[in-house]
Amino acid sequence: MGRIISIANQKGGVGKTTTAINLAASLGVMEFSVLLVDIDPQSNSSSGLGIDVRNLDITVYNLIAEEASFDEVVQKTNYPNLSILPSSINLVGAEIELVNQENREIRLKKVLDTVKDKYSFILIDSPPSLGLLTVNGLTAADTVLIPVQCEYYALEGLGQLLRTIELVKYNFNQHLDIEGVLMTMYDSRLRISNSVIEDVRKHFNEKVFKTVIARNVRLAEAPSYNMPVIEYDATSTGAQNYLALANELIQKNKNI
Amino acid sequence: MGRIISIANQKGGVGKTTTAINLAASLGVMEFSVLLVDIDPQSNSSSGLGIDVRNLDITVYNLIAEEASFDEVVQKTNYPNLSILPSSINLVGAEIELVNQENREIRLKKVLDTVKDKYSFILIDSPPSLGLLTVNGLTAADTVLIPVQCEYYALEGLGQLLRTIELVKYNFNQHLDIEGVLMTMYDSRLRISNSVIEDVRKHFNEKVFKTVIARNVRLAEAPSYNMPVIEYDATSTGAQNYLALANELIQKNKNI
Ligand SMILES: Nc1ncnc2c1ncn2[C@@H]1O[C@H](COP(=O)(O)OP(=O)(O)OP(=O)(O)O)[C@@H](O)[C@H]1O
Ligand SMILES: Nc1ncnc2c1ncn2[C@@H]1O[C@H](COP(=O)(O)OP(=O)(O)OP(=O)(O)O)[C@@H](O)[C@H]1O
Ligand SMILES: [Mg+2]
Ligand SMILES: [Mg+2]
Repeated sequence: MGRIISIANQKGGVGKTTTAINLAASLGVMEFSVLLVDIDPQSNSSSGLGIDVRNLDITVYNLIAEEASFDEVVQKTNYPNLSILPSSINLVGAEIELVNQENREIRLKKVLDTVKDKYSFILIDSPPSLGLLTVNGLTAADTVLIPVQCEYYALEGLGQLLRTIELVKYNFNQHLDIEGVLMTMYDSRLRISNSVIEDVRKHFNEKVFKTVIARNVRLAEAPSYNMPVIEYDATSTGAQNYLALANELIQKNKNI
Repeated sequence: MGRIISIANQKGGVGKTTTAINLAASLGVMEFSVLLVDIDPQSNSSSGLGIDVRNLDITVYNLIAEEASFDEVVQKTNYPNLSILPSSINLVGAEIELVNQENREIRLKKVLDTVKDKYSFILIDSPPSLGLLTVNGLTAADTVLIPVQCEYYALEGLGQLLRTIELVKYNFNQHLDIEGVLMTMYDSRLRISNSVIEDVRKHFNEKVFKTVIARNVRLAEAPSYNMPVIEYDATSTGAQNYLALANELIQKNKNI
């Protein structure tokens, strides 16, 4: 039975897409079947895995608008055990179009519930906002993985994100839980990095993943070659960190 | 006659807020009167300048909703010649509430046009999206300053941003022009930094500011002390870079 994890944080540039792509690819290499769902109109997860987003006829937009079936939209990637529901810029329209629609919060959930047992993990990459697209992801998910950049502004937004998660839990998805808080772009030489990690651990205790993702230039280079870091440079710190994260996730969920 | 500049890029974490705060503070130190308008519900510009956003009764939200006057919302900051229209999380509701309203795109413009002569510069900090809030900022502006992080994903989103600017220009604001493209978080040691700058200069030529903002930890530390970098550490590379940017902006607009 697949586990659906929404990767969300309304703060921009904290490593949501980098985590979605590289965690998904690491789980794939470990022989788990994975579906990556890109609900960000920027479609960075889609292009970062080699999908030609400019020439896509149908995307996750058409699924949410109930105009296409799952099988028509899902695509295989070049990477082992990894499929994707790609997005494109036309998803921008969905937020406005959905506002006056029935069941606007559960559109994605209705789709993913029909395929949940085909995959071990379903990861959802969210846009940097708390609008209807992100809410759709939180409503469809079993848990939320929260990437937090080791910087001050990333700390400020956490309270709001937790309130939104509580609202979704209360109104649409009683089972929603926090999978964990993942520290990203950590630089051990910087005072700010260390003080933010300390603050987050104080607030979230054992909810913080033991694995910390260090700042590593290979993670920033890999997307320009349209591949996950494990394919681009498996020996890099970035690749090692995301493999360790995949391992930690598997261990945590072993008894489920 | 004030110049209204929208600071916008839907890619998250590229330095919109850091540019808004530090360019505004640098212009203030040079004796220009500046208004910073925060239309991001994350309200990082507001808190980064020492506004206690959790205890605000009225914000820019009330201005857009036409429930309060400019004088009720505007606040002085502790920094020379710098005032702010603060935001808070209740701005999240504005995007959905505005959808079915009259004149939804020109709400901010109507407000700023009444105070344009009071300031030399009005800078607008936008959220990481191309929704109604960002469109309100683009509609109110004379020009757009586009921060671009020296990373691959930041490059990908530029085409979409330019199309949105063209749409706003065609439908709501014929005079809208590009003030310039600002390269941010530049690290001269990284191949990716240099290749992105080269690409951007090839596409945008003289529209790219000569001033480049280097990656500098002081810029990341300053917000945790609720102050612009020029107050936190005036000798830092970050402070020097933003002073140089303010200078370049003044020189460019001297004949206007
Ligand atoms: N650990 C890391 N080390 C170095 N660079 C990183 C790391 N994680 C992410 N990056 C880079 O930082 C930038 C922001 O990361 P990413 O795009 O994954 O964040 P995001 O949260 O998905 O952004 P958005 O809010 O726009 O969706 C990207 O250019 C990415 O390549
Ligand atoms: N030149 C720089 N050197 C080092 N750190 C920087 C620099 N510019 C910005 N930062 C840091 O990078 C992070 C992202 O910057 P910032 O929040 O200004 O981006 P943004 O585009 O406003 O993000 P959002 O899309 O969430 O609004 C912040 O933690 C900030 O302190
Ligand atoms: Mg992303
Ligand atoms: Mg910002």
